Amino acid sequence: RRSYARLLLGLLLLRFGGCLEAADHGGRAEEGGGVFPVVVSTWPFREAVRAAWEVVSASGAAGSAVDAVVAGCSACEVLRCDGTVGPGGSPDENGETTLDALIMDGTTMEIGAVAAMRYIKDGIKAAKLVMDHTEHTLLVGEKATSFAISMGLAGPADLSSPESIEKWTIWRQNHCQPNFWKNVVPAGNCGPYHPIDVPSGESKASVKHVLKRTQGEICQGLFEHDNFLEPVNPHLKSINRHNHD
Amino acid sequence: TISMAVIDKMGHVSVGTSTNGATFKVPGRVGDAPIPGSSAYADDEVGACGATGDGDIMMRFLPCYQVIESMRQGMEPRNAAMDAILRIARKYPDFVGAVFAINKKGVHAGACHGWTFQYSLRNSSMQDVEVITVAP
Repeated sequence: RRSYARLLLGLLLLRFGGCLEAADHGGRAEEGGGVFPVVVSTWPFREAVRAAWEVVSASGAAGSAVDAVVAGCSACEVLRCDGTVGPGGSPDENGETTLDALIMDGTTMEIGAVAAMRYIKDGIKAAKLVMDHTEHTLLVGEKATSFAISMGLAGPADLSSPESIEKWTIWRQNHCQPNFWKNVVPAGNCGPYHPIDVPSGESKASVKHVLKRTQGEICQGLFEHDNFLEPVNPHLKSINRHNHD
Repeated sequence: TISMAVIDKMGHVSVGTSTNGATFKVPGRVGDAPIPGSSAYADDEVGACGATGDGDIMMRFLPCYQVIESMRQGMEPRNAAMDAILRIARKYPDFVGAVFAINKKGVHAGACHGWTFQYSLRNSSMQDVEVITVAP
């Protein structure tokens, strides 16, 4: 009887423990202690990990952890991993591709980063130039571009690709849906957009009321097209494996 | 987005990120990849973290800084990763994102919300890269 109760208890613990694992948002622990060097990367970007591994595991004069990270991330920029890294992907509303990148040295706590950088293909190399040659942490936009070129990186270059332009063209033909706008008109179409100053949480009816009051009759005719105010799934962002940060 | 961490033979830690960001973003929009402590963070004394997902939401919570500080307080990588994800999911139940955590002993883990996540790993006990899948 006692062993039966113990067996039952064991089964319950196994079953409940499994649920906890699944319910805990996928926490998953792996061993792997004490086997340096080690390279870890988001996603199955095997070539990037191999590129970093080659640098950090080289016999004799192995590269530093920083050099290995730059090599691995640069490999993904060249390979355009998943279309979410490097030039030629993720066009903005104007069809342009811009790059964000960061490098951090866990020994010195130094960081170099670039954001919304235009016309330069080497994102993480530019970030490392910020870390190595300035006291700053983050440079952005066209000023980051000028800095990178002044430090010897190739550019300016067009970061679009036939695929990114085609993606952008189809999106525009689909009334620029989905998009990242809210509380603007026209919500269901391409811009230019105009703000609706409505306190958050108001209903669509009050939005119409605001528009009539502020825009007058001109907006009357627009309400026939219900998508004038109705964005496609306003809260359903299209974040997925091939569209994310 | 790639977010990568390397611990070399001397135990020095580095992280890096690179991305072209969200598709059809409003021009000028920056994701969380270049934001210190959001998509990546490292400290030789503790370990490293990498993250990916909806950068507009994630950068508000600095998940990787959180992971490092949790591990600094003694939390295991798995619990530190889940804690960081849960802090965001509690405020934004629909958010999509993931983190990996690795401590200075090389113990690693992943956690995710809203999608299935994978991270890649190579250490000196492996012959090639291994891919680990983490379900939400």
